[in-house]
Amino acid sequence: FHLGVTPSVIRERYNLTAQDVGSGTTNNSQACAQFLEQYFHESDLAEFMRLFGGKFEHQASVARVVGKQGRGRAGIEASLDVEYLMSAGANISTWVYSSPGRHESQEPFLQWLLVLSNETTLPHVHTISYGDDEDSLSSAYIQRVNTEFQKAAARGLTLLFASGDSGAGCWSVSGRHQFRPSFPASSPYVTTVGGTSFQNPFRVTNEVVDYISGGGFSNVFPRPSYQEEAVNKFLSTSLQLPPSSYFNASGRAYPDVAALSDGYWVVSNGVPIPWVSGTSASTPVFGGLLSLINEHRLLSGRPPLGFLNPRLYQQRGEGLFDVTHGCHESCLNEEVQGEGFCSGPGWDPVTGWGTPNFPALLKSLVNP
Amino acid sequence: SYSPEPDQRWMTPPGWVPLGRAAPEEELSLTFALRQQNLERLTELVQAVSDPGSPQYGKYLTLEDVTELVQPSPLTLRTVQKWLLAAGARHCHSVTTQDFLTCRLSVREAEWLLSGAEFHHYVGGPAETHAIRSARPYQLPKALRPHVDFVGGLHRFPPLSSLRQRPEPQVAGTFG
Repeated sequence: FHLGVTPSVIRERYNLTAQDVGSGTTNNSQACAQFLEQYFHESDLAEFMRLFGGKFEHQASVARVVGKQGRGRAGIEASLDVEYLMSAGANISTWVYSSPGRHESQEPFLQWLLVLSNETTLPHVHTISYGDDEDSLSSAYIQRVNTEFQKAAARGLTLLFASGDSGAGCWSVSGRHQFRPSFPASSPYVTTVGGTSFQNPFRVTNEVVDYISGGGFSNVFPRPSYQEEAVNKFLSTSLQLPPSSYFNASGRAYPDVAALSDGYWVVSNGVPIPWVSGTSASTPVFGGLLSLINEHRLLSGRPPLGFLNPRLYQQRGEGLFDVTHGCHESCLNEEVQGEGFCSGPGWDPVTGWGTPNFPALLKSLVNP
Repeated sequence: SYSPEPDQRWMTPPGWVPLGRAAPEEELSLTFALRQQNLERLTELVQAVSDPGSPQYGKYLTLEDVTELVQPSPLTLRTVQKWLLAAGARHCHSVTTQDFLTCRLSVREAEWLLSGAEFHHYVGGPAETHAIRSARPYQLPKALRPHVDFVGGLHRFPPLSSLRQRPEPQVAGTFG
């Protein structure tokens, strides 16, 4: 019985033991980035770990804050990112990137990309809560940002983006409703994280779709070869496909994976806050578990995971709990009645391959 | 001249309120994305280091390797720097890969450099975030088409929070 998601609930659901923490002896590191001009307070992290971190070894302060911090009020998103990245990827050196204090004429997300192009040494895993409607961005911008993700992938960085909190999205194109894909979630060079809920919100049970979980098909990027088989299988077997006019079936499909995104406890400005939800919660959780896998890889002399998708799809979701119940939201009209895509066996555009079963995921990703 | 981003939304997004014109001598910080080189080769390398079946798997590049591969051509660097200096841009700084240039310009200089642009102040979201953005699309001299991908700081607004604090889930019946 529990009253909302805490680190203990996460570690129980994803089969983490008290030993599944960083060793503190490697150059392993992770980072979270959010662009809401929110401040992050170390005191909140310390309080969070005092309340919820008693059962596993952890660090109670971040290794580096990139971006000016001030004395303003902490933001829930900034607090959530750090607290769950450092409790899933426990005892691993963590950087926080936030952008308060930027010049008013600067674009926060673009400034973060410049940091990636300027720092020789960067954390291996980055979890980023940022997304815009694909249709609101120029193709020049989208293509160039996609190249920046390739630069990061070539350097072995793992970039995890939240899939978004509007389900399949919805907009009207020349009078007809269509689903509305999100970028950078739709980039073929990042790993996108969707969201789930417990089937029974007060127990650690199996997971079902969180109706807000972003997902769908890009209108800009064609489907990458690594997901051809998985997506074609979904399109040919799903019993609840929306009308084909709502989405671009040949586009890059996302998300790739998922984790719990509903009902989190967060400490912000010294106050424990319940029922916080969004894929910006599931993303640091999944990122923290990948950092633990990197820890094992580094300890055995292997390189970090890097850009995960080709391997993830080759292994067909090995090591992940498949989520097969539930659909996410979309257009509220007669035709689809608010329902976007629905999850199903194997990969689907709501929860990807599913949520992490840590011991099995570790086994499938630690070698080679 | 030409528009590098003809399909970029430039209307004010929901949640943001215009506060009026920026003064001509106010200072802006704009980011110029310079055209890179060898992008096909970069894509090949990403496949090679990310595919477990590849002999290159896990043999990642360093930042220096990436720089050597994608940095803009000397012609691009020279052309863009001359253009910016002529407009009065100052405090320009680049990144290791040299494919981004961030400069300080006054509103007046920026509106001269980026024809069509018109800078306004905006405020948005619960945190009352401030931004200066252009309420009109911009154009660049045609000679820059081979050298500049886009200019950052004109149209894309900072994100507003997406997190929700949902009401406690109501589960009928089965639990006390």
